Amino acid sequence: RRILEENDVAAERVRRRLARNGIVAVNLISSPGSGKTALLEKTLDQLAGRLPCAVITGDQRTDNDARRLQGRGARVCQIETHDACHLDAHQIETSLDEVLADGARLLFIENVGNLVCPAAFDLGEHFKVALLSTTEGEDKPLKYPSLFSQSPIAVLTKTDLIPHLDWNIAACRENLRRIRPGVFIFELSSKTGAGMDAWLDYWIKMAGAPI
Amino acid sequence: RRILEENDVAAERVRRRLARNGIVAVNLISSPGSGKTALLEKTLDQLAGRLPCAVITGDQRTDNDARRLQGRGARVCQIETHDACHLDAHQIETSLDEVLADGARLLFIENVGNLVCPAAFDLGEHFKVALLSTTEGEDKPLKYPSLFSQSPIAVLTKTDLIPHLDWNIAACRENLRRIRPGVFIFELSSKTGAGMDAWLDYWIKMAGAPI
Ligand SMILES: Nc1nc2c(ncn2[C@@H]2O[C@H](COP(=O)(O)OP(=O)(O)OP(=O)(O)O)[C@@H](O)[C@H]2O)c(=O)[nH]1
Ligand SMILES: Nc1nc2c(ncn2[C@@H]2O[C@H](COP(=O)(O)OP(=O)(O)OP(=O)(O)O)[C@@H](O)[C@H]2O)c(=O)[nH]1
Ligand SMILES: [Mg+2]
Ligand SMILES: [Mg+2]
Ligand SMILES: [Zn+2]
Ligand SMILES: [Zn+2]
Repeated sequence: RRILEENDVAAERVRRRLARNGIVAVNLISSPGSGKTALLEKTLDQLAGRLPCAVITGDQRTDNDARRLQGRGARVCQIETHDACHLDAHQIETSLDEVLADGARLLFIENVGNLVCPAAFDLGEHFKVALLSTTEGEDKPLKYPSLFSQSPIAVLTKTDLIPHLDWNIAACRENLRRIRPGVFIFELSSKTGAGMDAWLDYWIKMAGAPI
Repeated sequence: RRILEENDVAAERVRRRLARNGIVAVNLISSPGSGKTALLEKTLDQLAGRLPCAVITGDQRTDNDARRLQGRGARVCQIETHDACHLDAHQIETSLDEVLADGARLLFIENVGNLVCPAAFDLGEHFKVALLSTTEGEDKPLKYPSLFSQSPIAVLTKTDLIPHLDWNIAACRENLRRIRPGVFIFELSSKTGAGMDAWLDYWIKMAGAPI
């Protein structure tokens, strides 16, 4: 509808600007509390000095996430959406001057915690990354297909909790692949560092190439 | 706006019909995977034969939740919203004939997993109940205030996992009370049964009164 069309026009402007400047942008989408910010905390720490990063983070209210991500070597911009349940391309476009001021090569966008609405709004990213924590259950990819079918990368978070849960990892992987054949699945724990090397190496290859 | 106004008109019709028939309805709202369905599984088992219940459950896709809730003594109706990120009053109104056919006194509505959008849509319920799992973190009430400020009851789920988490229960309670002074907090585990007696007793008192 009208809102989506206007959004897509803005998203294309964002996409072109990022491409001209050789910047990779990814749209991290997941439920509230699945560990997006915790993953970015560890990611920024590890990439500092190796790959210049920037972050735009969105929430209905508070700048809690931006404050957690400060001081880790990356420019961070908080958007408070107030009532909106998703970030939109116009908000990203307005933040670009500030967040790209230090020459970032990789832009992480942490969307509002929501498995539904963010999937409908193109932000001009290279692609969407869907996060799913081990504590949420195995059937979420099937129940929320619009996000998972659009995400070439899925991240299973909080793997350190698996011993304490009745959770079937094989079923979860199968559901992810059913909804998005060929999906690339990272399995990691921000808390213990398990699986983080593969995640970090991926971004260094993806965004670290010379312009 | 227009959509909300039409919704509210339908919600008032639902509210009046429930009141005429002495039926209590509650709108369970939370993130995906916070344990709404697990709580209803145990609730329906325990209330069967004591208090007639019914359930309307909403998801983007699948009837997974309705199937989990079958055979527990309550009429269950699944609504698949496809793209919509929340249930609306029109959908509830359309389901009432079927779901109330067995003389239910208590109607649980399990909304689409989403901490944002469902808060904006009145379904004709007595009140909203916000669920928050121990695995989501302490700051969700502050980050998603529209839901938590509208919920006179909050349920902390998955309390059995607390020993394995870095989670500050006092901070979580304080955040809930800050956003909704006087909020009534249940702390329970569907898995172990901890805290379930208080939850069940509450509904028996609430909805078990003679008409
Ligand atoms: N055990 C464990 N807990 C984790 C891990 N990652 C995050 N958490 C916990 O999960 C909770 C939520 O983490 P956040 O990083 O705030 O999640 P989020 O997805 O950014 O949440 P929103 O931005 O509100 O949508 C916090 O209590 C974290 O400590 C992990 O790898 N292992
Ligand atoms: N340890 C523990 N796990 C729980 C508890 N309640 C639910 N879970 C787990 O949490 C996951 C999600 O539970 P669901 O009942 O499907 O959550 P939900 O809120 O209904 O999810 P949606 O309907 O998709 O929004 C499942 O793996 C459950 O086994 C609990 O009390 N303790
Ligand atoms: Mg966050
Ligand atoms: Mg459910
Ligand atoms: Zn939305
Ligand atoms: Zn919505």
